[in-house]
Amino acid sequence: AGHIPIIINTWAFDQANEAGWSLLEKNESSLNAIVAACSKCEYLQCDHTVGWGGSPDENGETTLDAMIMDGVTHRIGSVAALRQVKNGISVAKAVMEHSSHTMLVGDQATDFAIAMGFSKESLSSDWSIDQFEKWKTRGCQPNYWKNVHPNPRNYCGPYKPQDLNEFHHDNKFLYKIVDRNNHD
Amino acid sequence: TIGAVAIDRQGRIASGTSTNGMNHKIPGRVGDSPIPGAGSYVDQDVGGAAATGDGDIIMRFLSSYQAVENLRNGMDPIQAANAALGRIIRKYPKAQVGIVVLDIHGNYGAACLNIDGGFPFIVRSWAEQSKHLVKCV
Repeated sequence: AGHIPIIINTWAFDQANEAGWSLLEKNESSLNAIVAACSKCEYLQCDHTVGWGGSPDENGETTLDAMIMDGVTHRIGSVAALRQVKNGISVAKAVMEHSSHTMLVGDQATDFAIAMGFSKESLSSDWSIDQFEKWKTRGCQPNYWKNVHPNPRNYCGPYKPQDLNEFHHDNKFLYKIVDRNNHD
Repeated sequence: TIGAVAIDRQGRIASGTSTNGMNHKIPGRVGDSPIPGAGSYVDQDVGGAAATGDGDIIMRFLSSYQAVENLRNGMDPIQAANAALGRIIRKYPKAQVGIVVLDIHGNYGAACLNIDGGFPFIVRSWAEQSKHLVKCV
């Protein structure tokens, strides 16, 4: 049955849900509730899939993606590959509130965040550094390369493009990488 | 990733996502979470949705937008969620994706593809917080 106010979120992140609900209960806006829920997960590093200190890339760096959308006005703020700023959803809200753009990315998103008063700091954690080191010792497995040489199923990079007519890597392995501890 | 959709006491709907992406991704790679219509989408007229899982696949189908359009076309949230993922399964039958859908009246539903053990999601309204687990296609 339908009930309002209400908040629903993906995965079993109950503390994030509660953070959002606590604002809805106080008659605050759904936008603020979304920021509270996502910020809570960023703080808690939910399953290492949200916030700083998780999901290192091939260079060992953690970057953040976040978006907020207002259903009434269709305003959106989004950041992608945000570097060295911990507050992904809050920076996304700042994009929505302090620019007429929709999405900022990478170092330029970082510059925007700093201009809006956010702090620049490392997003690495002991956990992410450990994940990165273990990944290297496993021969950089798994990874997301295909049709390159050396064979990405057996070797680390750097890689160069492989002639597609010469050899075509099966990418079905990619589906096995995603699970409840590794997802977008 | 967390994806969330909320409706406040004034009936205003909003959504959001936050993630650090995939482990060991190629530097510069971005998933579905920051892309409107992919990671989440809301429309005050009908409702909203948030997707999670393999962002490289989700962004090719704009699954959240599709789910909201399904609501607009008269589906209930569960039907809308399943139909949105149906677009994916025809092209990528092994993709791992979950989606939650909330209509503007506060009715909700979810669906998933290939997530071991099912797809959990959390709901809170005036009643106590409830944890749900949907079985995947």
